[in-house]
Amino acid sequence: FPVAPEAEDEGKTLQLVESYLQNFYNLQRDHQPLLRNKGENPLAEKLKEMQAFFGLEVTGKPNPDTLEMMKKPRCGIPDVEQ
Amino acid sequence: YVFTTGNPKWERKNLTYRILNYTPKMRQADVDEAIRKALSVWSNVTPLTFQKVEDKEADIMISFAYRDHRDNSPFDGPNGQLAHAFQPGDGIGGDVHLDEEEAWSKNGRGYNLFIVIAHELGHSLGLSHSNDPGALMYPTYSYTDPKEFLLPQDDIDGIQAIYGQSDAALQPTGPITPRACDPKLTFDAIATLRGEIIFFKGRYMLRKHPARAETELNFISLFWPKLPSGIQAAYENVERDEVLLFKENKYWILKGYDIAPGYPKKIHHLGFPKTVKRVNAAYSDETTGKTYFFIADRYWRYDENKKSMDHGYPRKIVSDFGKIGRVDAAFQKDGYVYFFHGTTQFQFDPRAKRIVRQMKSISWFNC
Repeated sequence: FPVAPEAEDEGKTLQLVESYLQNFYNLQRDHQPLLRNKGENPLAEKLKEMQAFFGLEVTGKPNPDTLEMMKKPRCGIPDVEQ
Repeated sequence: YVFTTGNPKWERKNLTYRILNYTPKMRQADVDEAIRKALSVWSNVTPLTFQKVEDKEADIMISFAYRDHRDNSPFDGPNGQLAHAFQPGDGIGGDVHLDEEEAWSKNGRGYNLFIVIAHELGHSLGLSHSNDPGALMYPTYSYTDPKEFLLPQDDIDGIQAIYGQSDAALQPTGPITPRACDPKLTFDAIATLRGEIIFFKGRYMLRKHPARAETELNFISLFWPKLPSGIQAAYENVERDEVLLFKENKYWILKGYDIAPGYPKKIHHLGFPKTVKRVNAAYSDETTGKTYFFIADRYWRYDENKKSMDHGYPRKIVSDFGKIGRVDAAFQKDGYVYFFHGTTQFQFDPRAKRIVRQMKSISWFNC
């Protein structure tokens, strides 16, 4: 069945959020939020970290202000681990 | 400001840099100038010096790169990530990579190369991202006219904490980001704008929407890239849906996001005598169509319908508005006029012709 528009948007939003947090907040690419024990969701934790940095409301959820900030052009953070 | 994890820094003060390649989107001389100017932003406030080298390894290697450029941190095409830089260290340490696919420019179009490189060099020297929205080291891009650029105080404090002050006799200081609830906050100009109130301060504008509790801080250049910072007076002509902004002996007319063509014009175009060099504050009374301009201890009245100054002006401010002293900013809202003098605000009732209340300048920000 064609993906319902809101579900499609939801998928795009999740992709934007994951990609942003992987690029700038070191969210592990293999993070499996569902497999973790209940209390721990790395994506929500990293999202809170980002929201706190930018002085946004810390909800752990991608609200409009958070998504707007994620879409702003910015400085990259190169991977210095290696 | 924030130091990079591990506090990396260059042990030498005399560093070298090399430009490895150029972007076809700008003249080579403009790229050279942007990089030279960006380096001077940091050398002006520290003992650091930067010498250009052509044909050997340099501490800071500057290059334009495309997508995956073999540093494990690929670029992402236009917008998104604009550039990145590596912390002080050997080899790739200190290097600056710029995303070749961005619309690089030497002005307000696309992304200003000078601003981005100045930010990246902060990383090359050991600074990480600051959460001060007015700082150069804030992670998101915002345009400032390079001719008007002053390194913000937050960045000066950060870099001097790593390398110390410059040897100059007079230590440079930088703009401090206004905070809405700072009790010492004063304003350059204030105007209503389509139901909102815009408070101008330096490069910034604080935007108060009647329905939103928090106050939004933006760069003036975010909305109007061609406007200068340091606006001195402003008022809204509600009927014509225009805002007039004044700086020194010039004024601009804004219509929404656009600056009316043919502006700025000289303020004498409005009928001021040549002796008037600038306007301190202004407000417009929507019910009478009269606009009041405040200059030093006097004020003029302008008729928006006749588009000329009324006779019998200027008059002494104290004669008609009471002891409000020199006016920094003024606006009219819901029939009252609000005058700002330093950190004091006076609410004036034009019908009763007297001050009815005195408040702090920040009373509008729900502190």
